[in-house]
Amino acid sequence: SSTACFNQETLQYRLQAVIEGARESWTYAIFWQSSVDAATGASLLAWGDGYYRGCDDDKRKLRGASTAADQEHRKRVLRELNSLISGAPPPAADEDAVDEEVTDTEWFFLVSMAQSFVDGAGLPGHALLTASAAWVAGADRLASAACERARQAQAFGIQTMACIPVGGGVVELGSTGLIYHNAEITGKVRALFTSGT
Amino acid sequence: SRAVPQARKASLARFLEKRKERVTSA
Repeated sequence: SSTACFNQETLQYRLQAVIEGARESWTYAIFWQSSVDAATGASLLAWGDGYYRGCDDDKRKLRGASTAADQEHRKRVLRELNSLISGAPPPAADEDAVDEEVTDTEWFFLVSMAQSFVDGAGLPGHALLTASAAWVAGADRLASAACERARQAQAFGIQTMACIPVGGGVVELGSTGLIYHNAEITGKVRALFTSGT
Repeated sequence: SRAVPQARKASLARFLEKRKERVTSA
């Protein structure tokens, strides 16, 4: 519907405004939309929208965790997704003009679209449940977090993850850099996502 | 493709389009 499209568009602008207007270098922003499962009554956070900025040293980080087999798999999935969106049959591997390697952070952002959090699970769920921001800075802290998503983020090169509860869901910010908690960005996110504009 | 929820599909389309732009301008 046009309403859904309008909301989707404003979400994108807000996420972009958070990332591009921040003093720090954030790699991505995701809005996890809150809802209640009609069948079970469970609280659910699922993908609402995301903005991927990337990181300046994408190329350098590229070979961090991914093997040749990983890259083959990622490229194949991307070709299939491109085909799903465009409606055209997927090109053969050697016919694809755009066949750049898929970075770890791109891949993490992409797989995030399929994730969801039930009843306060994960860092986004915890932020929603406690109505307070969850901020994890440092690869070692992410790696040892009691949250599968945080550990996965670290494995894909993310060093900082912040989850900020807002009206209707949670805004998650991720960065390949080390960013310590600051009230400026949490305040900005809250302002952007509660203004209703 | 009907199984792909609309929000994810819109985000995915945007991500792929921007990625194509990034790659071709690099």
